[in-house]
Amino acid sequence: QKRDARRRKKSESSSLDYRSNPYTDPAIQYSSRTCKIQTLYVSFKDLKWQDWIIAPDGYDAYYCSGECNFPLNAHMNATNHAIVQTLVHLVSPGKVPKPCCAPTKLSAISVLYFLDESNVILKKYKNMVVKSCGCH
Amino acid sequence: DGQRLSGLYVDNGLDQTVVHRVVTQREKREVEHEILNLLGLPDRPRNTGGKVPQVKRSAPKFLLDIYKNTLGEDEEKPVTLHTQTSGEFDLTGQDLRAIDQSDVIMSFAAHNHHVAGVRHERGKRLWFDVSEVPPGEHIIGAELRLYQSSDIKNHRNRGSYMITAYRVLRTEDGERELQYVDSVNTTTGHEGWLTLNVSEPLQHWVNNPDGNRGLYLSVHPADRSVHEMRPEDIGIVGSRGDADRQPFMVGFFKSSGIREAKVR
Repeated sequence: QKRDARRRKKSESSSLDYRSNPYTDPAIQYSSRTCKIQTLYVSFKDLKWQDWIIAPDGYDAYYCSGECNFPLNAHMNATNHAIVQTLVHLVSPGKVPKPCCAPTKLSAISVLYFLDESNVILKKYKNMVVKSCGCH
Repeated sequence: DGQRLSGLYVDNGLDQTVVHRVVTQREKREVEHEILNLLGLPDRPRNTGGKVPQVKRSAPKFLLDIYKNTLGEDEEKPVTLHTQTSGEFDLTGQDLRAIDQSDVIMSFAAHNHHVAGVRHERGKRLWFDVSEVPPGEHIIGAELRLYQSSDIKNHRNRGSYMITAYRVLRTEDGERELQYVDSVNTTTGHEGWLTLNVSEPLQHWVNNPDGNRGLYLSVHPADRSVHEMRPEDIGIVGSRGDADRQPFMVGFFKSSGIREAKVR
């Protein structure tokens, strides 16, 4: 009975450890608060800029949001420094912040608009669309 | 629902977006200005407020043609992979290379710009307002586009012709000096766009705004250079012709890389 009680206690304890283990806990690993790309549409149509912007109607800008928790490399494109910073954060959570969830890859868009009544400009804007997010 | 900028929206943690709070008109204007600033514009472009844009004009149509046929959804692919049979403007290989290299492509509508002291010749004078070219942009190239209609009134004008573009240098005392820019051969009955390389004049006008006296277009039979004709006689559409066939200039620019920070 004593042996069983000890085993039960150990099992409960390891179960608690399991729940708080960020490497193995799917609840943490796949939490919806994990750093990931979020949808954001900038609508030139809603801004009522269609009297001067010819194309496009708007564009998928996206943004990055969420927590940078372990395991960072699972699906977050984390930098090596982000991993170190997360470790330091775990040691001193009050002093050191978690790494930032930010874009890792950006792409361009082209906007066609009237410069004045008769002249038109087609301009390429670099780094306007978030393609992927990661922890920095 | 057309109200996206009326509120601040947040993720509720369940992959759903909910309204956090409604923004004021002032905040909405601030957001608008931030996006304008991002586009490198201090404010909405002048003279466009409330007016219906004239996309049917030749210059906007040309750039829309480039936008639809060469850029596409994914901007990372090289231009050549996107190129379908381009619309009515017949983009050449040279055009595609310029488009591929360009960060900014600008069109300039032709104006009938009167300069005192210039005698009216049979040729056509075209003037372009290039004052909006951002400083520091590297000019990759520029072309003048003229539409030639096969429908001509005087059938005696049938034959081969040469169209020559000159830069107008000086107009004091009624004297005019012309500098050769480029020429193109054509025949009556041809229908479509003709292009002339006008990179040198654009470069000159951007660097010397006061020296911008426009271009002079001269048309003469291919075998008789002294017999100058009116461009209309061989079907060249002028500034008063159909809106979608009016002459225009297009400039291709490479960005200097310096972020435009306009004070507002």
